Amino acid sequence: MFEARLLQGGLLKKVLDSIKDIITEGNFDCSPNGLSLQAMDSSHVSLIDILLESEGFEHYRCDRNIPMGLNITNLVKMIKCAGSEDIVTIKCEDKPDNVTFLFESKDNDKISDFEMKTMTIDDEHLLVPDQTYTAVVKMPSAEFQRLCRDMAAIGDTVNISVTKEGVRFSTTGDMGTANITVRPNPSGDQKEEERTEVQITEPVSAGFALRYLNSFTKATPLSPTVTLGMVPNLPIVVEYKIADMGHVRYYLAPKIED
Amino acid sequence: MAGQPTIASFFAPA
Repeated sequence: MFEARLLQGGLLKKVLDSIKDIITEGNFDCSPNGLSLQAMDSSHVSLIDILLESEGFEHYRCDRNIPMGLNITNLVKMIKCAGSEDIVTIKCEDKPDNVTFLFESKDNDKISDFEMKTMTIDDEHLLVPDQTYTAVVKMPSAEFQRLCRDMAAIGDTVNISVTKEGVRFSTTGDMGTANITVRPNPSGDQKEEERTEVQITEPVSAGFALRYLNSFTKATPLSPTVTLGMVPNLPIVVEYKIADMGHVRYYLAPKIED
Repeated sequence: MAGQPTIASFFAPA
């Protein structure tokens, strides 16, 4: 059986908010290491990779690997019924037809349980290689969100160029062009999460669909910083770390010049 | 115009 108790139930809402615009269903894989999900958007252009490590839960029991296929839209509806401060317990049997969600209020004066039907999802798992990124940019997640939103007001595709001087985001649309350069600022008085840091072995440049990058920024409430990893001619990774728990990562295929 | 390949054209099936 699988049973996991999460003290910060609000975290689950944030995780679901970060994927609900991209996928409509997904297999949550319960394993002794934690709860994970890998899923592609309907156009198979991007890939979501979530990991919530077992150590991050107050109680975690998983005897064997269990794929828990869930409709994300319905899951969002159920988790919405939890208070943001509620403790959430997720429970299911080894071959589940249903998953139980138990919500306990912080003061233990209200307990609710919801049962949701599982579904069989035949999805293709992809092997994401462990790779060294040619360029890694760490920046405030709110700044990245703002930047993607601003770029999307002008064009559909953003070109991201990373050099040791900084990261240049450029787009072109019917009304004109936009360029935003973010420079590394590791030496100021800023707190660590307010800094922009760039690590590169060589300059990298590629174009990406802003529609997807904008969807990824729905994960902003999960982390004060976001990390972009780029390798020439490979998908970009956009990573939001979840403190003491794991991550939400998005991979997006680059645009290819015809 | 730039084309949009799928993610599976970069990552092999697991």
